[in-house]
Amino acid sequence: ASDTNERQVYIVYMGDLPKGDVSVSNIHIGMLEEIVSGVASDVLLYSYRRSFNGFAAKLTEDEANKLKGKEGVVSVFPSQKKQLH
Amino acid sequence: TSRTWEFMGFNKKMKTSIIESDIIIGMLDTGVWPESESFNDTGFGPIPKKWKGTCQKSANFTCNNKIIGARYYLTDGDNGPEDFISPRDAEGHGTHTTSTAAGGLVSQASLFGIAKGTVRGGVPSSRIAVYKICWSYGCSDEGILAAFDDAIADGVDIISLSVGSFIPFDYFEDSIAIGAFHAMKKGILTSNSAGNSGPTPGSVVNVSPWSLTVAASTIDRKFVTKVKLGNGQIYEGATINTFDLKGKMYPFIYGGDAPNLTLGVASEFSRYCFPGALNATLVKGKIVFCEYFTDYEGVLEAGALGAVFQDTGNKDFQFSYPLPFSTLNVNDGRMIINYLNTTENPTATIFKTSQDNNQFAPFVVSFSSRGPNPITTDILKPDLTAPGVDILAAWSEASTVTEDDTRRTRYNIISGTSMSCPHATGAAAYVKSFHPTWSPAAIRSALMTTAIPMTSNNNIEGEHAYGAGHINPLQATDPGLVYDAGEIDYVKFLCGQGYTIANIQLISGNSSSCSEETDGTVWDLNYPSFALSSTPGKSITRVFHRTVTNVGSAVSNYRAVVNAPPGLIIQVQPSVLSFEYVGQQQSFVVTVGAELGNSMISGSLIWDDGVHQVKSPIVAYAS
Repeated sequence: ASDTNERQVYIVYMGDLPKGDVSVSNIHIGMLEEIVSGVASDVLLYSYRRSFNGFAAKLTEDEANKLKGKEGVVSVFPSQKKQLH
Repeated sequence: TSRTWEFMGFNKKMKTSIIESDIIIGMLDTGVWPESESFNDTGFGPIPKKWKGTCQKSANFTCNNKIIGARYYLTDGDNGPEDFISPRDAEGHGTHTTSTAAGGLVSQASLFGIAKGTVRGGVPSSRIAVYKICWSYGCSDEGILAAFDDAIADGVDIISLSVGSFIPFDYFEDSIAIGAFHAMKKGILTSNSAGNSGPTPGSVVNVSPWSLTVAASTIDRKFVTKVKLGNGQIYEGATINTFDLKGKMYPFIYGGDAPNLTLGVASEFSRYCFPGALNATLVKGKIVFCEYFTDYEGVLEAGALGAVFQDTGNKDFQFSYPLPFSTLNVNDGRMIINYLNTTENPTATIFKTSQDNNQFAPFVVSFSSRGPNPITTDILKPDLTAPGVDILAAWSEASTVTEDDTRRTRYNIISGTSMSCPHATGAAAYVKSFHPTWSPAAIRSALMTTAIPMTSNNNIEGEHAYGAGHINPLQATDPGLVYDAGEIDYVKFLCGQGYTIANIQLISGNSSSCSEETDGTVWDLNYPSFALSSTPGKSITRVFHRTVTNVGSAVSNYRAVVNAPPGLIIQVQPSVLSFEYVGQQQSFVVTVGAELGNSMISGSLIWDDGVHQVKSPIVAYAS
């Protein structure tokens, strides 16, 4: 059983890029600041902002669950390792 | 690829597009070995103006006019000590897939003389953009998404991705499906491997309806490794043996006669040649016969010169080994045991692998993942099949031929849906080079409707193994009609699949709405195949609405030709489609009724104008 306080990588998928002159990275950092105790940029691994909207961050299970209910979030799921075929 | 593209009709006289060198293939894989001759940029002009990517700076990697872009995505815990922290390929897989899709022509390529010939990609004049997402410990979702994010924005034309999970995930909890969706929105087709978990039913992965899912099949070449006994008998085995014993006969010993007594191993176990089971003193310098396929570690560590294994498994693909090695079927294994038991000083030799004709090709290889589609049961997946068995292609010189091997090579022979996927990628790029404005769905349709039909004679899973059939890239440039689809069609599909309006609006980035009028049923997604499932023993009827776009002759009449075996009723309305100009669309309705027992029934619909045969499989099955 995993420790719910243990951080693991989650993908937070937010769909298409927002319209207009918006800093997507700032949105991602802002969302993390609301739920992470500590420095948000320390847990952010990737900010997807060129072709679609989302980010990858090291989160606890509780933090991931909080993000699931946020407006603008399509899905939050733990990162998996895929295999070569 | 020293045979695969020729097997599909590619030759020196084939037509090529003058814009092939503007096509950019995005390879999401383990990176590439840039010094490979397959990526030589001699004769290439400047980088296409549409390219917006970069060559990520690193000490041991530079791009050229063939490899025009390269990036890598590394997070903690992904890499091992052997990995290069750069787009350079330490593993071999990415070099192999990239050269298969887009490598240049290299003559006299082989694996130590085996499969010698000219290797090539489907679009040898195309450009390559490398996105290294896979490392020693796998390919993380966050890296895959980062690569998609970049590749789409960089301006690639096709994305090739030969990785996946062991189990399928919901479309928007799957990094590959998410990336492929946004690629589709920008007009980029994603070509995916179907997985190597076959022949288990429902094992296919990467099944999003906006991507191309590729199974793996054989070509008309097979490799044979002969074993000769001291009595002159010769048996045909199934491995890739790169070692040449030059016909010299060596002492031959039964594993059961060489138990490692110091470890307390009995003859009943040493006959299987498990690691630690063999007496090194007795087997050193000899060829060992083992009664069960347990891989090579046991004989290698005991110092055997070579090994012959009896194998009950599938023989439709081959592995290489770090010592002379062949596997024989059970009947031949019995003959060997009889020889060993009745001969005072038994001897044998293992010949270097030779090639033979595979008269049953193409058929889908046993390991290729099978449908039914586990996420959307009424969309047929895999979409089609392509060569993926015993493929010779470029290799990383940082990697050995096999594990436990010290030999490095510039070309290697491996199998997988990883190998079939880049063949389909190359074929898709080839089509795109003639039709640069075609959508991802149109390119997929062209590949599917022109596929060479296959039969269930060699694959009992039928369309669940091979989809529409075997790719036929030359014909795919002239499909006659295409089943096109764009973002709005997939949005309707997602509505029909029960995704919330809020999520669909986020995904699409617009104010799309779901309603009874706009919700698309699965059966109405404008897909070039037809699938319907029900519970065993039930009869079902489904109505499919489709629209085709004329991309053939301006004035043409297509007649519906239906193939419906007993138990399947297929009606098409109207049964004739008339076109007056290129780009004209015509709609029709297919009603399929099926009396299902416990398995599947399949037929087909062909739109035929006398020149083009636009083929679609129709599959009804008990789910």
